[in-house]
Amino acid sequence: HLDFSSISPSEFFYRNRQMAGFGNPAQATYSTVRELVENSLDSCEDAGRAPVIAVSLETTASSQVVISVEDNGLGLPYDEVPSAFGQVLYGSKYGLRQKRGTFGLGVTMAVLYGQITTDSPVIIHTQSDNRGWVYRLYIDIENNHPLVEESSERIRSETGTTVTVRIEGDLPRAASRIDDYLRLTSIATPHARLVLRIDDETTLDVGPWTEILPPQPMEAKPHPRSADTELVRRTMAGKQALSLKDYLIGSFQQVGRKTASEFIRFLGLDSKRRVGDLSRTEISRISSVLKSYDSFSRPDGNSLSPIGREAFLKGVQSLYEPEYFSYASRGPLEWDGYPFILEGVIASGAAFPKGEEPTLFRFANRVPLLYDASDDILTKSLKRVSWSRYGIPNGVPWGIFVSFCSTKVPYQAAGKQSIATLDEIESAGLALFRALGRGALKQTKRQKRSK
Amino acid sequence: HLDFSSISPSEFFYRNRQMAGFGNPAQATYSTVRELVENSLDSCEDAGRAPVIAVSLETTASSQVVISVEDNGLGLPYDEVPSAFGQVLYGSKYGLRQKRGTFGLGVTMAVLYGQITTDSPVIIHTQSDNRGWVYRLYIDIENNHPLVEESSERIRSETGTTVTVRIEGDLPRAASRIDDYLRLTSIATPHARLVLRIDDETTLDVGPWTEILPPQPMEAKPHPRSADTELVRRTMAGKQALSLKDYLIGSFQQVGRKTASEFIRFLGLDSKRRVGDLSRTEISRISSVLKSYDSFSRPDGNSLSPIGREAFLKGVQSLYEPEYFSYASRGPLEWDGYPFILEGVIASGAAFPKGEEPTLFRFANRVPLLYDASDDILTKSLKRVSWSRYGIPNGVPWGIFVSFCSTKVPYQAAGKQSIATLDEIESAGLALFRALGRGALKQTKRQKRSK
Ligand SMILES: Nc1ncnc2c1ncn2[C@@H]1O[C@H](COP(=O)(O)OP(=O)(O)OP(=O)(O)O)[C@@H](O)[C@H]1O
Ligand SMILES: Nc1ncnc2c1ncn2[C@@H]1O[C@H](COP(=O)(O)OP(=O)(O)OP(=O)(O)O)[C@@H](O)[C@H]1O
Ligand SMILES: [Mg+2]
Ligand SMILES: [Mg+2]
Repeated sequence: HLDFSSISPSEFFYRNRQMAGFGNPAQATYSTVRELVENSLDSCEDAGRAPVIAVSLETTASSQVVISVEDNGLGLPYDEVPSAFGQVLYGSKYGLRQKRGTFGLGVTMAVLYGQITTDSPVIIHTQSDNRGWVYRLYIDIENNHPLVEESSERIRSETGTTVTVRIEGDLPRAASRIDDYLRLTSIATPHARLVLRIDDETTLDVGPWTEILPPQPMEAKPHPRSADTELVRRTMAGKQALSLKDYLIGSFQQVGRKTASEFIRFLGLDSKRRVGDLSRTEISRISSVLKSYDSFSRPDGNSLSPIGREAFLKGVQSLYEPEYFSYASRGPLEWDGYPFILEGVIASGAAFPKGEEPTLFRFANRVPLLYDASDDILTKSLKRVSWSRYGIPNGVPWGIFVSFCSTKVPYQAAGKQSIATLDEIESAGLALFRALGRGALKQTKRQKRSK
Repeated sequence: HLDFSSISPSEFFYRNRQMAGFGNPAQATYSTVRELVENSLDSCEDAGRAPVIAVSLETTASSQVVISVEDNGLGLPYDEVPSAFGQVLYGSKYGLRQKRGTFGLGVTMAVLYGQITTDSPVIIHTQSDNRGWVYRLYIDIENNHPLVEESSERIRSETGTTVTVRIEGDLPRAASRIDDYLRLTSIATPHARLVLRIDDETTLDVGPWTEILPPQPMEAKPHPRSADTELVRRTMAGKQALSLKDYLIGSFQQVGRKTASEFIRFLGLDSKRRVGDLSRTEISRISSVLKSYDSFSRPDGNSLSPIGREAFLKGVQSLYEPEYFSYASRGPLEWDGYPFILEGVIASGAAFPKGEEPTLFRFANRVPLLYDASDDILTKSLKRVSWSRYGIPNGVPWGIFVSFCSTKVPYQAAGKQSIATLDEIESAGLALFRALGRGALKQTKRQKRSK
């Protein structure tokens, strides 16, 4: 008869590692660098420090690649290292504020891939207080927990982390993408210095372009429009004695005393009802009306960290030296109750490939997205714009850099390369691209008049 | 300080449900139908029975949709229902043979989505032996286990299963896609009858086109070229006393006594060495050489179930009435040691949209893929062909139906809509499309001569 069983999350991602960007050696080489650099940048920003990140790639005999990423971030506490690196769905980024990481999966995928292709443990050298530690560890894939081969004390020059993995890779095919990735990362994080060494030769050393550190995004309460029955159930847990009014004000952002009273009146309920006395039907109704009630103000933008006009333009100028460039932004807006901002820079110059429409460079939460462009909603929005209406192309190659930032990025897959189709993001994309187009058209007309 | 924690796999897919195709109400409506129909078809084929599957969609007040799918499959055992429907990463399809399902996730996503948007339990009426059961259940999302609201005995007309969920949906937007999905499913499963009822009106009743049931795919041993250190470690577990030679012959397909001896000699090892006495370095080397050693025969095709020339052509003819049509296939081939077959039908006629290249209809393991076309490796292969060389277009619209089947489909995301980039699949796609193009060119020339 049929054999029913369950698998662990690490087993799931071992079997389906192409979903996380580890389906072939070239992409695995890229994804390993990306996952490690993302973590380093998140940590430096948590530390409130200007990031200095060194990526080292070393080819060995056969097609193995040793990838090492060093940062000056917060480091990790000694007792958190095994789970952070050797367990899938374990991390520190499950809250509601803008971060690059989101799943608690990324670095463990690199560890897993290195282990299954080269039988090598990951090596972590980290310092978060006044003691440094080196770990060599593996992951028990069937059971989703770490296997520590060794851990010992070792001094490190400052707090921060160095992660080293050995994988079956394809450096010739991945090298130029990794270079692009770091250059584009430099545009999105102008306050960072990024160094790339390949076989002991420094091939890239970019940034910082600015001394100014972006303000840290604040942890936010959920917005009413992100509500579903599960969120309402969880936010009600442990608040059985509260009044419905106090529950709403305490659990959601953009809900003050006046708004809460109006909302409760709209529902036809008594604001003094205790949460614990509400029926299942009433709770279900509260959840669906929270989602659709349109008198709540838009979610706060202070859990976001946009690149900003000045920094974005400076980065594009420094790396692409365009003849023309302009910036536009949309937001804070929201998708499903999560705040987002969309920023864009349109630029023309010889550095861009020729094409019927501008070449699109995408960013999500300050991370360049280099794969899976065609199904990204921003790419689809770009293709819907009638670029000829804005005089594009006009004999000059154009590029558009678009940066999406949100407390939650709706990625299409666990490899975090492409944004899913959501109406609010699609219309914001269209609006932004048209604004950038109008700016370009003005410039083209101005140039013609001056000739 | 930072707060480290873990999340369950159901929590992961709750937070990231767009990755599984449940990111917006229209796609969730489609995905719910797809996940349920896939399960029904898998079960009917396990039963060795011609599938009869009835899909019923009912709009209710507000935008809720009640989706019910009924089949004549194997049913589920009483004690397996809660975990199968109320736990993520639990199922019966983790083996190595061609099936539609693969993750143990799909139906639980529909349950989860229905629960969070409408607070409704899933209703399952199933019979696998001589007793029928009805369950109403929810999923505990934080802890990934089922919550059975009620289960009771209820007679069912025959073995099989009926699953009913109520979701926040968008039937107007999803209806035509669901219709396309069922028609295309009928092409891929010509031995099935598929019925669609929307608000009590039968809008589709297709198939069967043939009485012949496809042979059931056989469970296969892994092929050596699918080896990695994890697979070798697991297949060695419990075989410590075996000789290396007997271990290889017993654990992998395409390894007989002669091949095993040659392989061991190639490694420079003694074939009588006990598995338990091998060093870690030796095991790691065995794993990497298993992958690269090219003298193992190709994997068996008997774990596959291709549509077949006659059935595929018949389905396309019945539904599209083309003026010209021809079939080609490639394989059994392999990707990463997993066997696959690629079949295609090229057809021309008024039923197809006009375009610079043929319109592509994709199938994976007999399931139509209607979303995420642009990043699919088969779509990318199609675009690389110089269709003008084959006289396409020539004033006539063309369509290509391409069916990929394998013991493992490398999906790009958990929504199973798009195939990842793997070199062997890309080249097989190119070869297949060119073969179809040559067939079309021949036909076009023949037609011109006859005029
Ligand atoms: N270089 C680093 N410095 C400090 N902490 C780190 C570093 N790398 C990883 N971590 C910690 O390990 C955790 C797990 O990392 P991992 O990349 O697996 O998940 P994540 O970054 O939270 O999410 P994602 O899967 O989206 O990358 C992180 O949440 C972070 O707390
Ligand atoms: N209609 C059905 N008839 C018989 N068994 C079913 C049916 N629906 C679900 N099942 C059982 O429940 C299990 C879980 O279903 P689920 O769709 O979650 O996973 P899956 O089909 O194994 O994989 P996938 O996530 O790729 O769909 C299946 O493996 C199957 O054993
Ligand atoms: Mg990470
Ligand atoms: Mg399924």
